[in-house]
Amino acid sequence: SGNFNFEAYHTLDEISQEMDNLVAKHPGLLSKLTIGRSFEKRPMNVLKFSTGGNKPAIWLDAGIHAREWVTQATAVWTANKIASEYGTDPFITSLLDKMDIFLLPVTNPDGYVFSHTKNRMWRKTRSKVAGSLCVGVDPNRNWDAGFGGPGASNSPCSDSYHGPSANSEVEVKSIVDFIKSHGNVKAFITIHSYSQLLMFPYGYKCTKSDSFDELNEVALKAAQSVASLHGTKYKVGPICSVIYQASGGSIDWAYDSGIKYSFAFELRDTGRYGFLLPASQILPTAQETWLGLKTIMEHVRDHPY
Amino acid sequence: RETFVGDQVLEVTPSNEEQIVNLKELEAEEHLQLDFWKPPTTPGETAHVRVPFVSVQAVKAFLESQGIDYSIMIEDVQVLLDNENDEMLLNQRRER
Repeated sequence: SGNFNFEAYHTLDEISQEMDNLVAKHPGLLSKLTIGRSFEKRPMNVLKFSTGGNKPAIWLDAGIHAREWVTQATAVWTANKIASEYGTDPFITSLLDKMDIFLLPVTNPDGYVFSHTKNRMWRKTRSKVAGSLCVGVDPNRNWDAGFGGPGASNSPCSDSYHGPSANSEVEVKSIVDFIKSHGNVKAFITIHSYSQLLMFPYGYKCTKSDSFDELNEVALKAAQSVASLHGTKYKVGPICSVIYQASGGSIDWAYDSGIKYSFAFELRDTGRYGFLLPASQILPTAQETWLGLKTIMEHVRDHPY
Repeated sequence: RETFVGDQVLEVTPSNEEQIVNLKELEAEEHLQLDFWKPPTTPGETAHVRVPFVSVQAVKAFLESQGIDYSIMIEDVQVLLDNENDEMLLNQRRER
C-alpha cells in the first residue's frame, strides 16, 4: 500500500508484505524467489533484481544473526532504493544492465521472529539440537569453511555453537545450494551489526588470501565512502586480524568457492547501543551503508572475472 | 517473552592478555549467564557484555578486583527494549 515506514523496525510479516509490494510495483525488474524453508518451515525469500537473461550476479544477505535488527531494516531500504532508482540513477542502471542482484533481507527468519516474540537477545537459528536442552546454531559458524575450527563453540548452549556438521542449518544449506546452482555469482556480501567493520577473508585462518591486496583496496575505498556521509568510521581488514579467528563463516565459504569479492559489513553502533540501535538511526545507517555497497559493486561491475 | 529488567551492558577494556584470559574465564562461568555482544579480543580494544541484573554486582566486583577498566554502556536493557517496542506499536498503528 506504499506507506511502509523505512525508519521503523518491522515484524517478519510486515517485511514480507513490503517485499511483495516492491515486486508488485516493479514487475519488470523485481521478482521474489523462495530458495528454501527454515527449520520452522518459514520461506527464505530472495528478491531478484534482473533486466533479463542470466547475468553474472551479486549476492547480498542480512540478518543471519537474528537480533541485529538494523541489518534487516537496511536490506529492505536498500531493496527499495535499487528498485525505485533503476532507470534514473546512472550507477544502479548501469549495474543492472550488466549484472543481477539477489538480496535476502531476512536470512534467519525463525530467529528473527523469536527475537520479536520471545527473546530480543536471540542470535542463532531455532533448530533443535539432538541430545541437548539448548536450541539453535550460530549460522555464521556453520558454513563449510574451516568448520569446527577456532572461534566457534562445540557447546549447543553457546551463542557461537557451530552445529553438528557444516551446512546442518537448513538456512545455510539453502543459500549454499542456491549459489551453487546459479553458478555465476561474482560477489557475496553479508550484512551484520555491530562494530563498524568491513571485513574480507579469511576468518578461519590467519593467512592472507590470494586476493588480499585487491580486496583490501576495495574495502578501504568502501569504508571511505561510508564515512563520507555521516563520518561513521569503519575498520577494514581480514576477519582474523580485525576481530578474531572465527571458523565456519559465510564469506570464507564464498571465497573458497571461487567468489572473489566476498565481504562482511558490521554496521554502526555509535558506541552506546550495540545492536539495540534506535529506529531513528536506521535511515542514516542504511544511507551510509549504501555508499559502501555501491563502491564495492562498482568494482565488481568493472572487474569481471 | 523474556524480560531484561536491570540487566546492564558493560563496556570493558582489558589492558593486557592476562585480563583477556580472565574475561574469557568469566564468560565460562555459566551461572553468571553473561552475553558477550562483542567478545574481548585484543588489549586496549573494548568488549561489550550484557550482565543479568542478579550478576551485576558480582561481575563489577570481579572487574574491580582485577583492575579491569569498565563503564556502563546501557544502564537498563529493558528500558531500551520497552522504547523499541513502543515505537514499533506506534508505527504499526500509523502504517495501518
